[in-house]
Formats: sequence, C-alpha cells, structure tokens
Amino acid sequence: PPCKARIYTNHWAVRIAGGTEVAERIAEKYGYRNMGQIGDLKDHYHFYHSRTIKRSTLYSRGRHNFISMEPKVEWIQQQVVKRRIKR
Amino acid sequence: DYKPSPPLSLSSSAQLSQAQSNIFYNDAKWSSMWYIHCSDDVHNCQSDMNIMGAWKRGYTGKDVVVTILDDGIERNHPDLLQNYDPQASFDVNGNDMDPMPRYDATNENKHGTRCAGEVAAAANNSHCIVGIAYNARIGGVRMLDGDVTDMVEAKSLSLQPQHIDIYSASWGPDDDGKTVDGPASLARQAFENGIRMGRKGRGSIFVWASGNGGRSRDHCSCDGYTNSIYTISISSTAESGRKPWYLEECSSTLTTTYSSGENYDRKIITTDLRHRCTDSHTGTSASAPMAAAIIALALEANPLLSWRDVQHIIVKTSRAGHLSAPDWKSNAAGYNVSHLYGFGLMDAEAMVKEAERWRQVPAQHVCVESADRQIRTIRPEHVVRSVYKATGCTDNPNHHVIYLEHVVVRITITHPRRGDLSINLTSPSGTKSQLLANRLFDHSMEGFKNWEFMTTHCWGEKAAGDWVLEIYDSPSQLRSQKVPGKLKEWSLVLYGTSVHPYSSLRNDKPRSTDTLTLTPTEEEFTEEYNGPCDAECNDGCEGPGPHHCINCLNYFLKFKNNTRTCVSECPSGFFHDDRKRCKKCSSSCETCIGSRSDQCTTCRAGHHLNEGTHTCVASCADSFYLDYDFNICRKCPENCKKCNSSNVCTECNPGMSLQGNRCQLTCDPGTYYNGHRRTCEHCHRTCATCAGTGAEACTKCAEGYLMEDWRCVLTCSTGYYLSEQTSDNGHMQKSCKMCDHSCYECLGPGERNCSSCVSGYNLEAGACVVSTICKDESWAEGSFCVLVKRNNLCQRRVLQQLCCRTCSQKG
Repeated sequence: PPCKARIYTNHWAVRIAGGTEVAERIAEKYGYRNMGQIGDLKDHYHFYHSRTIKRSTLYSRGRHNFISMEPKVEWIQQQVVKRRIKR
Repeated sequence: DYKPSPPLSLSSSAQLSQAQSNIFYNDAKWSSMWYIHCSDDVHNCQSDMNIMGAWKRGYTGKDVVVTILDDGIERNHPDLLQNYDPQASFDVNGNDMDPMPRYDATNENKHGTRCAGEVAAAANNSHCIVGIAYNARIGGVRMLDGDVTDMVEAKSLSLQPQHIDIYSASWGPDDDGKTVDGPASLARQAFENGIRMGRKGRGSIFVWASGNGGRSRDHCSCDGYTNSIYTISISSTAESGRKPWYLEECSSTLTTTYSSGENYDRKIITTDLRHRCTDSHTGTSASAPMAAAIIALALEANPLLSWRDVQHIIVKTSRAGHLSAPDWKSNAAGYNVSHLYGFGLMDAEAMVKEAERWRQVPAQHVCVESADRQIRTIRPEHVVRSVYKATGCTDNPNHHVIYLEHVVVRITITHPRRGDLSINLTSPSGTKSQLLANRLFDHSMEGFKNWEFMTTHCWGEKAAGDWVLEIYDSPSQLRSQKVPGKLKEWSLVLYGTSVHPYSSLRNDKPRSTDTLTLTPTEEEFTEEYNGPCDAECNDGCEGPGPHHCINCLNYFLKFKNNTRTCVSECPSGFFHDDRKRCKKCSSSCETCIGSRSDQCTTCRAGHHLNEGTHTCVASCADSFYLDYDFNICRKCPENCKKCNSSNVCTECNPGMSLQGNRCQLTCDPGTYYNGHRRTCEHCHRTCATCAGTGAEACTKCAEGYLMEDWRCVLTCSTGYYLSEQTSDNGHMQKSCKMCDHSCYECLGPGERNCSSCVSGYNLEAGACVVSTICKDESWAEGSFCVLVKRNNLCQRRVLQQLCCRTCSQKG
C-alpha cells in the first residue's frame, strides 16, 4: 500500500518581495539554490537545498530554517510529495 | 517501412478544403476512428460529436495552442512533429526545456504522447490518426515522471499563460475511493492567475479528466481538481452510450466525450511511444484531450471567448443523445443534466456555430452567503436537513447573483467513518445535486474540513431562495464506532451574473464572420477603447462615459435618437420596468410604478395623491380630506360628505344627521337607529321616543304612560308618587318619583308625606315612627343611640331593639 505519511522533499516554494536579486541573495545566505520563478506566479521562487534530505517523513530542520525570519520572506513552504495517478 | 509524405503546408489550404469536403484522409487508422465516423451507418455509435461538421466549417484548431500536462511528449513522433510547439512545452521533472519522456522497458511514460495525438496528430500524412484539432499547436509538460509537489503542479499550470490557450490534464489524486485531495495553495493560485490573466485576460482553459475510480466506488467530488470551477471536468461514455466501468459520477462534471468501455467496446486510437500507433487508449484520460481539441476548434471560431464563455457554450450545446443514465433530469433553466455525463456529449459543430456568433457573458459575480454554524448531530441511519434562505447578495450590486453558473458548498463535518456519508443539495428551483455518495472503502475518521463541493446542475437557475442541504449517514457493517458525526458548518458560494447571460440588452455588435472565405484575425475583434469605464457599466465599454457602456449595472435611459445611457437610479418622473429601462411617468406624477395616470406613488408640487385611485389631483374631492403629513387625499368616514380628518365629520350625506362627530341615519319618532344592523328599529311600546331597544331605553313615554326611572309605566309603582311639573313649553308633565326612604308608600316628597309604613313602624302625622315597646334600658343608650337616630338607622331591627327608648322618641 502507498505510504500514508507525508514525504517532505528538499525543495521549497518561497514568496519574496523585491525581485530576483533579493531572492538570489536570500537563497545564497541560507545555502539554497534559487531555481527561478515558479511558472508565472509573481514573486514566487523555487528554492532547492542540496544539503538536506531529499525525501523524508519529517520536515527539514536546520540553520536553513532561519530563512523564514528574513523580513523579505513573506511565505515559505517545504514541498511535500503528492500521490498523483494517470487516468 | 514507414514512408512519411510531405506534410501539408499552410499554403495548401485549398487542397485541404477539397479534402474536407470529401472527408477522407490517408492516415493509417483513419477509418478506424469510430468516434469521428459516428454518423456512418456502419458503426454502432448513435450520437455524433460532429467533429467533421466543425471541420467542414473550416475549423481545425489553427493558431490555437494546447499543452498536455503529463509524463512528457514524444515531440519527434511522426504524427506530432509537424504541430509540435516548443514554447508550449517544458520538463518540470528535469528542469529543462525538453519534454521528451523517459524511456524504459515498460514504456511507462506513454501517457502524454497518447493524449497529445488525440488533440493534434497531423492529417493526411499516412501515419496513425488525425487529431481532432489537427492544425492546432501541441506541446507537452513532463511533470508526472518524478515527485509531484504543489510547486510542480503550479509550474505546469502556469507555463506560458499568454501563449498557451488550453491545458489538458488526465491525472489527479488517487482514485482508490478513500482519498480526499485537491490543489494546494500554489496550484490554486496558478488556477486563479490563469483564469484572470491568461490568454491576454480572457482566461486560460483548464480541461480535466474526471476520476477513473468507478470500480473502487470513488466519487469525483473528492477530487479538488475536477471539483474546481476553473476546470472543465470531462466524463466518458462508451461507444454504446453505456456507462464505462471506470466512470465516477458527481455533480461537478460538465460534459462528456467518447472513450473506451467494456472489453468488447472499441477503444481510442492514438499516437504511442516509440513512434507507434495504438488502439488501446482508455479511460477518462482519453476523453479530456478530445474535449480540449473540440474547445480548440471553438477558440479558432472565436479567439475572444473567455474561460466562462467556453463553459457556457459547452452547457448550451452538449446533448444527452443516447447516453444511458438513470438520473437524467431537466433543471429549471431547461438544461438536461446527469451526474454521470454532466450536460451530455460534446458537439463540436454546434460549439463552433455558437462560438461564431457568441456575445461575451456578463462579468462573473461571486456571492458568499453567510455560514450556518449551528452544530447538528448526524445520527446513524438518519438525515440531517438544513435549509438556508439565500438572497444572492442583493444588497451588494458588485456581488449580486441572479443567474447561476457554478454553486459551491463549503462543509465541515466530523464523522467516525467518512465513507458512510452522502450529501445532497437542492436548489430553490428543486434541482437536486448529489454532492457526495457513499464510498465503501473510505474508512477515514478525518471527516471534511471546509471541503468545497461543487455542482454545475443549477446552471442558469435563479440563485435566491431556499437551499436545502441533506446529509445521510448510512452506517456500513465495517463501522466499529457508533459515535455520531456532526455537521459543524456549511456555507454557499454562488457564482453567476446579475444580468441574464444571453440578454439582448448587451452589445448588439455582430461578431460572426464568413468563415469559409475569411479567417478572422485578432484585429477584427480587438476593442478600440482600453481606458476606464464609467461606474455604471457592467461589462466593458467603448468609451469613458455612461453612454459608452456595453451593459448597464443598474438602469438605463433610452433617447429618441436610439442612444442609451446607464444610470444608478431612474430620475424623478421615471420608473423602471422589468428590463431595467427607465420610462416616463404620467405628467402629474413625481414617482410612479407605471406610465398610466393611475399608477402614481407621489405627485408633483401642487398636486395630491388620491388614496384610492392613485391619481394625482389638484384638490381633494368630496368625501375626501387632505392628509397634510403625507400629501394624500384620504377617504372621509362613512356617510360623511365633508370631514376634517379620519374621525371628524363636518357635513353628512342626505338622509344622515351629524351626531357628535359622526354621521348617522335619522330615524322617525318611535324608532331608534340600530348601529349594528344599520337600520331604524321600533322602540318599546311604552316609549314615544327611545335611545335603544327595551323598556329601559325610553327617552319619552307614550301617551298614557308615566316616566319612572327610564321606564314608562301606567301607574306609579310602590315606593313612588305621582309628580306633576310644568315644562318650559307650558305643558304639564307627569312622572313617578321615588318616595322618601322612611315611607313604604307616599303621596309626595319628604318624610311627612308617607301614606303607609313598613312593619314595625306606625304612621303618625304623615311620618313613619318606630312602634316597638321598649324593655329595660339597654347599655347602648346614650350618645351611640343618638347617632343611630340621627343617621336614620332606627329602622334596622337590631339597632331598634338596642336603642329602643331613643328611637321611640319623636324627632
């Protein structure tokens, strides 16, 4: 049976005001890599952290979590794997 | 041994036209495409999606861009290469621009390529099939071949929204019959951004395959993607019109296309991985791309269709046909709808015809009704019914909903076994939508936390009125806990318009073009004015003023030169009719409800409103008085000819007499006016005149009778004496008057005119004195007995005995 527990990835969605440069600076400060804007969603960025667990049933904890305390970071969400099936 | 023939170029449209008129293509599987050749006698399907009809009208999806969100697209497939659009493609899983699928031994990633072929496989290239929109541009997003997260979905759904017209998705949460899941915050935001800003503000079109969990007794209302108002949820029917085994039913399904059915039913033929062709494409996965392609044909016919226009056209043109369902019903707007198939089978030709002449629907209004937070216990094997009287937000013009589109119900329920619940919603017009059916395998204890159920079944109905929510608890044998559930909260969100979506009030500018000779270009449909509109405009404008509105928010005035202007309220001297047009009142009215002179509600200066006739008069007529506070002529009381107010008559009608402030009928002598019967009736026979019925109501006695205390008697009664008095007019008036209290009978007034006494008293010189012989002097003799005698109490036997001596004394 499929795993019912939440599976956290090492990807984050972040909303940062101020543009790409600000996002880039904040990503670098906390060890993330800015993968770019999420589709067409303005001010939303895809952050990837290579030094966190790729798949975990626990949300990631570490120094990189302090990113949420940055004033420019309006919202942050660690990405969870969703079970999706082709029909 | 595949030999590709040169693809048709755009300049060979003449060849194409000829090909269309004959409708024969050399693609290998062309004749096996049963869902396109439905009208032929050879095949079994009875209802046609009329795809060839749309082609014959010249619509093949040209300049429309469709992308398949799936596991990739084989962009170099011979049947897809011609129409492949790299700008409509991306690899989210690999984070690069190339959406080529990952190949493995099982060909696991064939899904996207199969879906893509249905949409835009090239025509007449000898290979495989012909896509329904064979001139559309097709792209693919590789996003299912890896960890699918909220961000992955959002990236896919918001890819190039100004370039991509239609996103087709044939995936979703698990169809195991026990999952409740939907888009998370980023994906939801992508939907909302897409419909608001995609396609240059007309809104991206999201097409979604309905759930495939029929065998698991799943219900597609537990899928937040198909449940969304922003997606067009597509169902499937087999060639026979019967329900496929995999099909789920729910109220959010909008329409249906053909797909596979039982093992003996034919499946969908399409492009397959490794440059192949397959005839085994199945499920609702095959239906969504078909629907996307048909929508592409409609968008070619009218590129300015908004995301809501597309849904309206689908509702209008889909048909029940031979689709078999036990619950087909006609809603109050006249649309046939069922939970299996939505509004029925798509009709491509009807859609393009409708699109050609389509007028954009008015702006969407969203009415969020108040939540019902009364907690109700859901007892096993019982129903909880809750009624909510919706107003449609009449108090807020920007949110007012009269004509419905989607209806969403947000529900929070706690329950020990979610699968035992079923939920129905009945609209004010009586249309019942099954928001949730029992799910045998759903044993979750999580209930529903503000879950949004959606129904399309009330499309076109009126929003205001009583909405009834019913929740049934049918405990399964697998349920261990008998703890009852609770309905914690529910609320309605009504989507729709305040103006009829197909009203003739809207802009009459024709949009149809001769599609056989002229391909419409975007310039022909571009609005000339892009600036702000007047506040009274409801749906766009052609200039800044209220007379430039395409549609009015409130009312409009029409002038003799056939122009019109929008107003917030009709001016003084005008009223508004059912169609919100301001029309003139009668000349004397200031306000009115109609144009006749008897339809005034207030009057111009110098005129008064007549209460009964609702006309405006210069002065109040006879039998009316002027109520100065309200400037109304009100009717005088009954029988008044003139009056000052509602209870003061000043002059009576003939035959009436003024008695006090009232007019009453004048009666002959010997009769009196009976107010109840409103007639004159005879007095008692002893009365000459009277004030009412009976012998005690005489005011004057008849001849030979004497007045005795409001009665008329022939002779004076005992205790009364005959009195004669001369009246003012000199006549002798006889009457009976009461004797002095000391006398039993008398001849005149006073205590010395007694003619007989009561027992115990002796008549002495005309006075009645006590006749008792006193015995021994009593203890009370003295001042007490003096008081007794002084107060004429000696007549009382007890006091007479007590004060015998004193009472016996004269004086």
